Amino acid sequence: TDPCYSESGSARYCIPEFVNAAFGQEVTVSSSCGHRSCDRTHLTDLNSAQNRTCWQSETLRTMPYNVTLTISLGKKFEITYVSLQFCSEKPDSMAIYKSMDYGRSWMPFQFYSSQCRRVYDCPNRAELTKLNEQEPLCMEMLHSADINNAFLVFSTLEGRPSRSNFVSSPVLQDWVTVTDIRVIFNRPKMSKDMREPAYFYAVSDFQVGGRCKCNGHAHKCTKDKEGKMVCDCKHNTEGPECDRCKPFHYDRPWQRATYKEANECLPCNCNLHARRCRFNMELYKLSGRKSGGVCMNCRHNTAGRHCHYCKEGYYRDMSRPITHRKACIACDCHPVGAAGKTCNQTSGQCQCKDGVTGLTCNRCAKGYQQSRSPVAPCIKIP
Amino acid sequence: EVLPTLDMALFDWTDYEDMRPEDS
Repeated sequence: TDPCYSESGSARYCIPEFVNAAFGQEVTVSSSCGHRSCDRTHLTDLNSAQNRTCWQSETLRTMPYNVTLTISLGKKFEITYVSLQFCSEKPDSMAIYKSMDYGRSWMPFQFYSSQCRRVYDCPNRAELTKLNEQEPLCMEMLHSADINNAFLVFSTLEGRPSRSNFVSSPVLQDWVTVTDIRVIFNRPKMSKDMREPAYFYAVSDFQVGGRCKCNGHAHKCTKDKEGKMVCDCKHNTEGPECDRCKPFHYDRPWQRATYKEANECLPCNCNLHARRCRFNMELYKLSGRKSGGVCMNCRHNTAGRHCHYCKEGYYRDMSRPITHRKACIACDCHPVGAAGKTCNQTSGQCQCKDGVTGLTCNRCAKGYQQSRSPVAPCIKIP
Repeated sequence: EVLPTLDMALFDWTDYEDMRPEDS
């Protein structure tokens, strides 16, 4: 069964499984001690308590003590935590940044410091309200007794007012969306013995927990032909994050799925006479937010936003359904007897000149006879 | 009674050449 559809076949909210998106991903580091035992791959390999493997920075003897770890997830994810397991003492000050555009721009996600204002120009533990819940916080770094097995977990939604209503909160959905995570260790925990300071950072596990972002329209992500990770989109959606409607499915605007409503993209109703359509917001609003699709290039001599009537010069063959490719018949108005080329779109009756009769205006009416004049083809019999 | 159809050959196109259909 497909988790994106109910047993009766109706669309329903679906999401990919929760994963450690960092697992197995390459980490770019600005400093590494250079030995096999401190390789950066140790950051995102299998983290086993029995066989801990650690990445370690170079030994830093002078300021600045900045060391950067960058991980690219290769796709947009909605993440709920970033965690680090240290092999060394936790740093005094560190920052977590996120990118939503594959590393082109970065924005702060969270800061940790014993001196938030001084190091990051950020208040310590600022209060979060619905007005600022997309802003980073600065927290004091908590140091555990077991300094060689310390954890740091940043929960992206913790303390944010709309977290219990995440599915309906575009602000928080945006807040947790990332393509890349960057951790910058800015200051180690300083030793009291300042005679010969030498610091390093060491981490055994770097995790990014979350779900592949598919906006509620896919239950898994796969690799495309080019090896890029993309959502396996359902509900007539497409795009790397199922972030748009498939062609010809523009009868209502794209929307993210919710628990209550799958918001699948609906096909335009073109009565089998068009292959393309576009969305019109005005028509959508006028219809009571039900239908906004407008068919393009209606074929088989049809016209209208749903290709639901015959174009000028054609009339409906009522014995056939409108979906039939021959549902519209040419008017065939007589070139002399009719006043024009168009006919009644329902009956097919052409507009006849005075004294002319017949569906196509090809006969003189009773009491009339044909003349020699094309202007008045039928004249009254004297 | 079936009324006869207009006979195109009977029309005099002398003054109305621009109205004449191609096949008449």
